[in-house]
This record gives sequence, structure tokens and C-alpha cells, in this order.
Amino acid sequence: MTHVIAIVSQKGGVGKTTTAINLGASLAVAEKRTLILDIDPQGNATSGLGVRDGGSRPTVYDALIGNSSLEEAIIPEVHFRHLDVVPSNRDLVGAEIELVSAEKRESVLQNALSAIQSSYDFVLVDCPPSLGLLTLNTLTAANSVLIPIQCEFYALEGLSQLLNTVRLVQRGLNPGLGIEGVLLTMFDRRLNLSRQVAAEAREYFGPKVYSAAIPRNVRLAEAPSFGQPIVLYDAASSGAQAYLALAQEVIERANGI
Amino acid sequence: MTHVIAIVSQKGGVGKTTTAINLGASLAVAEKRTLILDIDPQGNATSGLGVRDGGSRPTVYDALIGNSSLEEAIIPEVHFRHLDVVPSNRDLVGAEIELVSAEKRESVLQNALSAIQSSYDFVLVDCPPSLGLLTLNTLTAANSVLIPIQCEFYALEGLSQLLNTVRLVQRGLNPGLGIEGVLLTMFDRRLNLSRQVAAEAREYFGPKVYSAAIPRNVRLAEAPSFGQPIVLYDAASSGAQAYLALAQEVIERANGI
Ligand SMILES: Nc1ncnc2c1ncn2[C@@H]1O[C@H](COP(=O)(O)OP(=O)(O)OP(=O)(O)O)[C@@H](O)[C@H]1O
Ligand SMILES: Nc1ncnc2c1ncn2[C@@H]1O[C@H](COP(=O)(O)OP(=O)(O)OP(=O)(O)O)[C@@H](O)[C@H]1O
Ligand SMILES: [Mg+2]
Ligand SMILES: [Mg+2]
Repeated sequence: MTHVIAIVSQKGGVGKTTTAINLGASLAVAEKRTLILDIDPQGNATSGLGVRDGGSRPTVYDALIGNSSLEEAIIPEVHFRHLDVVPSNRDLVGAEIELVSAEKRESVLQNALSAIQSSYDFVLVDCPPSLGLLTLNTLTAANSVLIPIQCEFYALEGLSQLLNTVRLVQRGLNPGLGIEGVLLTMFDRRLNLSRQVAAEAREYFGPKVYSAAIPRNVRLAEAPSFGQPIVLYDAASSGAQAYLALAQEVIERANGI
Repeated sequence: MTHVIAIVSQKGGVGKTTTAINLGASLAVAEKRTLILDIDPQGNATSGLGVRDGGSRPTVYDALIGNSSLEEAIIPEVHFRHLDVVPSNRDLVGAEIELVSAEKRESVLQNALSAIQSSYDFVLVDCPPSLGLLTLNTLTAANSVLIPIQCEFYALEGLSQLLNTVRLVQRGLNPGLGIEGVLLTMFDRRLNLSRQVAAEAREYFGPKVYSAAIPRNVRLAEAPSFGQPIVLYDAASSGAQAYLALAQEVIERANGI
């Protein structure tokens, strides 16, 4: 069974892209067939993986608008044999307004993905920092959500809005949508604020919180400027170790389902 | 003359809200009549200033949809005599889709603001991390933009998309829109990455970059959980000092115009 995981938070800068890239790469290292789909108009997962804007090749925008299939947009074997990528590009900026008048506007991605998802063990979708139509499409297409929580005040505060949206989608468009897990990011155990937010998240979400917490590690912020996932850029770093441990937990949870 | 400044970046987590709150508070401390308008559905500037969701009081959403005027949504004297706030709330989440079919959908905020802006020296608008209709409305209503740049790879990469959008608005909806300034945020002089990004930003933007760079300072991340601007929470902190210096620069530039 293919696990389609939406990496979602309307709070900006919490580590959605960093998680999509590095969890994706770590799953590929563990020989899981993995697809990273970048549905954020910023295209950070695309550039962070070193994928240049493809010129004439179709992107996720073309698949959403119906100009091409998702299959045609896939770039195979990016850094690893088991890692494929569907890149984003700036055309997506206009997609939300264009999709508003489309028929079944929330299910466009679900339909596009259904044709290709069975060739993967995991599909990770990197969402933009909003609860607009691109994120709604992803929540409709996914089996579960992975919620990164930066260990700071605003990230915790935004959770109720996000959970409301997830519940709305569960009640209507996608009753099978579950919470895959909650990931603590940029955790700095020297800071009170970090420890407090982590404690609150564990109290609220219990076992849904992964035991792997991602530490604040500058190597994670350096890696995208080289177009590499952390496991290639600096495999010994605390960031790489944390994402490899996370991948193991994600695989264990997938096997346990 | 009133300076309406849009604090904009589609990159998430770069310090838009932290700048709106703390530049706003620092301008009020300098006896400038200041309004902070929160047009982000997340409502972080609202909660970071300690403003509770007002129940029956109108918000910026009601003013955009036409149910009330902005004047009715103003909360006067928040922490300081010269600081007023127009709060956001979760209704804004649906505003972008609702505005799509409105007449002159990009100028709704401009019309609403024109009725009240003359009572202020500075109006700071905190935008969501996107280039959708709420941000377009702000760019149309503003005289200038303040662009926070987090000293990391993705924040620099996103600039060309943002500048494209600013240019589009300058050519059409708001020919008078200028760039107020570029603010380096979360700057850590111990990190190569930070110094490299700062150098690139200064090369690209020259004198537009404020000499005040905001250092990474955990006190800035702690203050919102107490609902206080940094100048009240910890006036001696490096974060407070940097925002007070920034306010001086903003005032000097305003006088020089
Ligand atoms: N654990 C970490 N330690 C240090 N830096 C990190 C870590 N995780 C992410 N970063 C850096 O923090 C910034 C924000 O992370 P990222 O861009 O992944 O967040 P995001 O949620 O995808 O942002 P957006 O909301 O804009 O999509 C980036 O510059 C990234 O390199
Ligand atoms: N100079 C700084 N030093 C340390 N922490 C900071 C600094 N500036 C902001 N922060 C913290 O970093 C996080 C992101 O900042 P903030 O929320 O202001 O960014 P934003 O651009 O408004 O995010 P969004 O895109 O979600 O609106 C917050 O938790 C904030 O408290
Ligand atoms: Mg991202
Ligand atoms: Mg903000």
C-alpha cells in the first residue's frame, strides 16, 4: 500500500521543506521507493534538491491544470535510485486563483496522483504555508498528515486552525485522512522555550509525536545551498542522524498499520 | 504624510510578524502615531501583542467584506498611547476565496484604509506568507514595502518572485509603491551562512538594506508568549536594541523623503 503523506503547516518556516527533502532522502536510503512532490509555488523542495527549473518539462502546475499527466512531470532518481521528484515552478503562484472555478477543485491532485502512486512506497507532498486550495488538494489526496512543529510559541498556537481544517477534510472530502505524526523541529534543549513547547506538544498529541526530534543544526540550513539532502551533505551531523531515525519510525508505523 | 508600509515575504518564518510588532512598538515609543494592521489569517501579530480574540468586535475581515469600517475594528492604545491595532481572526482564512469574485478585488483594503490612515504617522501591515489576494491588497494600499530577509538560503532565493510581484503592482494597481527597505533578520555573525547571505543582500540591494540587522535572540521568540513587544519584555536585550535602532532609521528615511 502506498503511503501518501501531506507535510502541512500554515505557520511559515517550521521545517516543512527540510522534512520533505530529508525524510524523503532517508526513506530512499532505506530502499523505500519514494516520491517527493513539491506543491509550494516557492519551489524550495525543488531547488533544495538541486533540481533546476526544467524549461520545457511539465511540472506539477501542468498536471493540476490538466495540460499534462503527473507521470510526465516526474524526474527519476534524484541523488538516489529510489528517489523521484515532481518539481514545482512559479506558474503555481496563479494556480490557486485558477483552481477556484474548476470542477471538483479540491480533488484535482487526488485524481492526478491516483495514476502514479502505486509505484511508490511513500509519496511526500511539501505544502506551502497556507490553508488554501493547494493544501486542501493535498489533504484530499493524502492518507495521512505529518505536522512539523517548530519549538516556538506561534507554531503551537497555529495548531488549532490546522486541526480544524484536517477535521473538515475528514468529514467531507477525505474521510480516510489520519494523522501520521507530529514532528518537533529546531529543538534546542538548552532553551526553556524549546523544552516548554515540546512538553506541551507531547501532552497534547501523546504517542503521535515521533520520539525523533529534529535538533536545530546549521548543517540543515547549509545543505540546500548545495542542492543536497543532509545525508549526502553531512551524514555525521545531528540533523542527518535525526532524519535517519525519523525515517525508521515512519517505516515502523507504516508496517504497523 | 502617512507612511503605509507593507511587511511582506512569501517565504515563511522570516520575521514579518516579529518586525511588525517590534518596529510598531518602537515607533510608538518614539511618539510616532502608529497602527499595526494584521491581515494574516494566522493572527500572530494580534496574539503576539496580547490582544484576545474580540468576540463581537469587528476585525479586518469584516472591513474587507464590507460588514463594517476599519475604524470600528481599531483597538486603541495597546501597551502604548501611540499604538493602535486592527486585529485579525480566523474568518480571514476564507477571505481570499471570497474576495476572488469581488469587484476591484485588489483595492478593497486601499479603500478601507483611506478613511483612517491620516490619523497616523505610520501604518504597518503584517502579511501572510503568500502572494495571494490579501498580500496583493496590501501592496495596492501601501506606499512602500519592508522586506525581511532571514539570513538563510531559501529566503534569498524567494526574492525574485517577490520583486516580480512588487513590479507588477507598480505597473498596474499602485504606481507609487516603493521599497522602504530590506531588513536582515535572525542574523548570527558566528555562522558562515548568515554572513554570506547578508553580504549577498547588501550587494543586491545596496543602501536599501538597513544598517540595523536583527540578531538571532531567543528573547524575541519568548516575548509573544507573554503578549508583549520586546521593548517591554526585555528592553536591554540585543533584539530590543536592534528594533529601537531600526525605528530610528525608518523615521530618518521618512523625514528624508
Ligand atoms: N532543524 C533545523 N535546524 C536549523 N535550521 C533549520 C532546521 N530546519 C529547517 N531549517 C532552516 O530553517 C528555515 C525554514 O525551514 P523550511 O524552509 O524547511 O521551513 P518551511 O516550513 O518549509 O517554510 P515555508 O513555510 O516557507 O514553506 C530554512 O532556512 C531551513 O534551512
Ligand atoms: N531575530 C530573531 N531571533 C530569534 N527568533 C526570532 C527572531 N525573529 C523571529 N523569531 C522567531 O522565529 C519565528 C518566526 O518569526 P515570525 O513568526 O515573526 O516570522 P513570520 O515571517 O511572521 O512567519 P509567517 O511566515 O508564519 O508569518 C517565531 O517563532 C519568532 O518568535
Ligand atoms: Mg517550505
Ligand atoms: Mg507572521
